[in-house]
Amino acid sequence: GVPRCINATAMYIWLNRDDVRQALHIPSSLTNWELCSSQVRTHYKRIYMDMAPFYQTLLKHDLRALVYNGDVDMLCNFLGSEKFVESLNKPMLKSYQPWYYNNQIAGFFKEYEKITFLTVKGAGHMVPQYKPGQALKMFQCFLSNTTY
Amino acid sequence: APDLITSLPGLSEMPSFQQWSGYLEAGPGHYFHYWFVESQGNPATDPVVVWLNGGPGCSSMEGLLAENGPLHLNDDGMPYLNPYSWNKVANMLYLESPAGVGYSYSDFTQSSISDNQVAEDNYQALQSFFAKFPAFSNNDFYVFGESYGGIYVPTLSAKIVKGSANFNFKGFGVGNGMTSYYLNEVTLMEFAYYHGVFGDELWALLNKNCCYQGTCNYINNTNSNCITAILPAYERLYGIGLNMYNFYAPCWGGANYQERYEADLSNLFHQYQFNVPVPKVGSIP
Repeated sequence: GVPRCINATAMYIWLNRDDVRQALHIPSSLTNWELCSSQVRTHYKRIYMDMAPFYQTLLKHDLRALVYNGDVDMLCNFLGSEKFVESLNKPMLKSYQPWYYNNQIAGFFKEYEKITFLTVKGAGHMVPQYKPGQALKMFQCFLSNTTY
Repeated sequence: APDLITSLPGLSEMPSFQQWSGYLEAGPGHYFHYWFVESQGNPATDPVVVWLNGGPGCSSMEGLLAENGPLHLNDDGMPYLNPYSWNKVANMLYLESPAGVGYSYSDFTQSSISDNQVAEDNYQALQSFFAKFPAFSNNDFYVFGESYGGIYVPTLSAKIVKGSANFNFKGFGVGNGMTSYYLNEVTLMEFAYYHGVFGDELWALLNKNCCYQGTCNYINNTNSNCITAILPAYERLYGIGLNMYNFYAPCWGGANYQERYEADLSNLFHQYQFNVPVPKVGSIP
């Protein structure tokens, strides 16, 4: 359960301390915390290969969606997400353009009806970890439905 | 009240916002560990956002402690407050899902777990959450997730939309998520080529053998020449110690085999049975 390339040591140390477990009300009968469960992964059955039908259904409701990508991630790369959002064929409201954080380009975004695709420049897979300020601004803009 | 966090070891002073940690009922015999942090803005009116990390099988405690939560950890395991926490603007609920992940558990051994089961369990857990915290039931509600959360988020959202429980559901967000295996894998080759992971010769081979009239299929191509071309590309991506999570960053700890990496890689090229050697132990130059 220890990630390759990612330093999770601190989480293992802290979350498995007895006093932390007590503070978080974790029963003493449970085994140590692991970042990822190999047992769950081994027994997991994937059903959905393409989430487009879900998005099409959900966007018929009064909902808004944000699909964002750190643009230096290779596991779920931004080009795939961009093409996915494009494939939903929603009317485009704002064409591809930069957004800013501290007067620097923080990434690019495209707005469609009810759904936005946005990149976070220089961020990897875990966007809020690698670009925390940009991630918070993105999150705040989405929640408040204001421009990025 | 029993779930209220009254102390956090290593933190000299508790923050001004309240936090709770405990368990939500996520279907018969399934108990999901949650950690709920109140907004630092106006908890009564700010939205409630549930956060789900992916895997499948990885813990949302990573989201809290290393990504967008209010409490982060120094390398020595001592906590500090994150000035960019998403609870600056929202009430954040971190859910360890499904049972068996992190401190979540089940009363019985599950022979298997599926996307639909996770969605149903998450939906039940949310109902349990709002039963436990009725004061937040009228707040705007959003579902957010990352990575395999790209499956969890829309499937849970669909349950909410179709279900009878009364959530003030306003929207959802997915970060670096699994949205389409096909598009993710097709574009990975393009991404890798245009970032110099492999060069013109291999790119030409891929185009020649895997593409037809401008459309490329790297996913389930039966052309043996295409598969022959994909294999060295796959080895370059996975077998030389690149940090797949953050392309330009070093691979912490070197390129040793580790489970999490395999878990995340299992989202890619699952149609092929490539047998790529595990990188040798050692640091990456």
